[in-house]
Amino acid sequence: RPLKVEDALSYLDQVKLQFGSQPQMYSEFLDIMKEFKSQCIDTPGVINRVCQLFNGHPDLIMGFNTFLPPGYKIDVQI
Amino acid sequence: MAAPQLVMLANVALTSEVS
Repeated sequence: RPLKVEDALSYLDQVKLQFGSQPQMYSEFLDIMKEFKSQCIDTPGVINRVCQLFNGHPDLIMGFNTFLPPGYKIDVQI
Repeated sequence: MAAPQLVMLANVALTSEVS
């Protein structure tokens, strides 16, 4: 099913919650989103950055995967 | 753009930050 704004909000809450004690992590995530919107980075570029940022947080990576277009997926190591 | 749901996530992230 197509994801809705509520799904995005709930995912963003999850990210904020996870990094409650490290607000700079969420800021960095926002920077990645800004660069994507301004087309400084493309989809593979976003994947690369998010993969590094959320390294060690498989639940956040799996959540992020749901927003990726078909054919893209970040592998999660558990 | 080829990644509409990712664009949606970016839009929501950036607009919710402004408000």
